[in-house]
Amino acid sequence: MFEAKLIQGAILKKILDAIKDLVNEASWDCSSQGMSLQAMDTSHVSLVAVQMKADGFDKYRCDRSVTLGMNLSSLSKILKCAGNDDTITLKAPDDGDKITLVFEAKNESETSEYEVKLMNLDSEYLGIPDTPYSVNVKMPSHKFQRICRDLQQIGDAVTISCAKDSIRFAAKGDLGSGTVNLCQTASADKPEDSVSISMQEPIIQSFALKYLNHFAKATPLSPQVSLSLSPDVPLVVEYSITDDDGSDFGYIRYYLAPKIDE
Amino acid sequence: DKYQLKIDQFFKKM
Repeated sequence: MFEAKLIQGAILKKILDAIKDLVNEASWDCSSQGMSLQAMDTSHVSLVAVQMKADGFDKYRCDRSVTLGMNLSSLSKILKCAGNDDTITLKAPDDGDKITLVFEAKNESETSEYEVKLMNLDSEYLGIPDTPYSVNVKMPSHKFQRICRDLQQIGDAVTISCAKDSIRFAAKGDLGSGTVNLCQTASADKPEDSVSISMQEPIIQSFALKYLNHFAKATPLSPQVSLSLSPDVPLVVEYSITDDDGSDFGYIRYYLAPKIDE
Repeated sequence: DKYQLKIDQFFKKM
């Protein structure tokens, strides 16, 4: 039996909003450690990895590890039926062919129950090496979202370069070009507004903005986003997931293969 | 897009 209860059901709604347009079908791996998912987009250009720790749930029971394969747009449609303040409980019996979602409204007697069909998916699992990166940048997630959205007006790709204590996002296209330069901020008065840059070596690399704009759909999950870059390896864009108390619940990590020079 | 690399070039299948 698998059962996971989340009083802040909105977190699960936000997670699905952040992945459903990138990946159609994926499997949740549920174990005593928690729920995790790893999937590539259909073009195999990017990969998303989600982790929700067992102790972040308000109740978590997983008698034996289960793989819950599902259509994420179906799951997302069902989660739209839950209110933002609802408690969400996921339930799956061992060897069942569906997952049950129970939504409970706060301070009300209303509960609703939905079922989503499970699928047997042929998932490829990729091993991601834990390597140090040349550049790590932490910045406000809304700023990253804005930069990606603005630069997609100009071109299809962004060139990210980092030198000393600044990071530069540049795009060019038929209409012209645009650049956004961010410098490390000095004060830590409001940590969520800060930009911090740690650089081992300068870097310059290009990425498709279409994917970065998909990743930015995770913005409501976290006030800060972390970018990690090294020469000739995928970019990592990470949003940590915290609950209202600020406790660490897990993360969404997106990996994006670079573009090579035209 | 011939300039776009694929993600599975970088990570090994488990």
